[in-house]
Amino acid sequence: MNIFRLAGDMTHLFSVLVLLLKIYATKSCSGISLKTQELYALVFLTRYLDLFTDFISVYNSVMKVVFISSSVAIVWCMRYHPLTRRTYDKDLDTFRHYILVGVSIILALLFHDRFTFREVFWAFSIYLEAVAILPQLVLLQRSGNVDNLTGQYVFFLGAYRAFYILNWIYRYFTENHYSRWISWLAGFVQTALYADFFYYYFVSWKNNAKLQLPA
Amino acid sequence: AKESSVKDEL
Repeated sequence: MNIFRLAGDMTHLFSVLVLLLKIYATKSCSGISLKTQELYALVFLTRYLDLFTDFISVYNSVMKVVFISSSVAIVWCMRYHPLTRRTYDKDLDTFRHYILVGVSIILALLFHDRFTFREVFWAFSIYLEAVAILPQLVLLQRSGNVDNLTGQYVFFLGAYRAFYILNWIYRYFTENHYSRWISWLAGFVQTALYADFFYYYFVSWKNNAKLQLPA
Repeated sequence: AKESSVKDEL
């Protein structure tokens, strides 16, 4: 564990807490893409298959349980909870996210570390996470004004993977034979997808104005 | 040596 990875995990955890706060405090999930939440639930379920088989550390297991349970809970909330489900922007959240799942499956079958059940599922989860934010970014552009908590949620979600890239650079220089091109490549694409969001987020923060994404 | 795989990451 290094400081970059801890910062990344804490930023990721914080983004989940901000999202939960937004849904709980405003009793609304307007501006939140259910499709991105479903993709993230799938990412965690396919990546943490080893939750019950390999014990790495208490921290590792606790964080996996937190990420799986929070993402599933949010999907359930947005789909079935009588109050919040009505506030979901169903007609704006139209990204065909099953295409992202299909492409990730093909990529995982073609590019993986070892052709084993767990490794292919792990690669799938890495590729899927890289593009999981797309429905959310499209929804933000369509829904015009973005409420603060939603903007902060997306910001921290993007920042966590940037910390992970620093973590991979750090591990590359401190650990021998540490080359994980799948994580690096996907992590780079994932962070790059946030580039324009980060730009508009910074501009809105500098001008102390409402976050506005160009349509 | 213990494979320092990225799999010990979240």
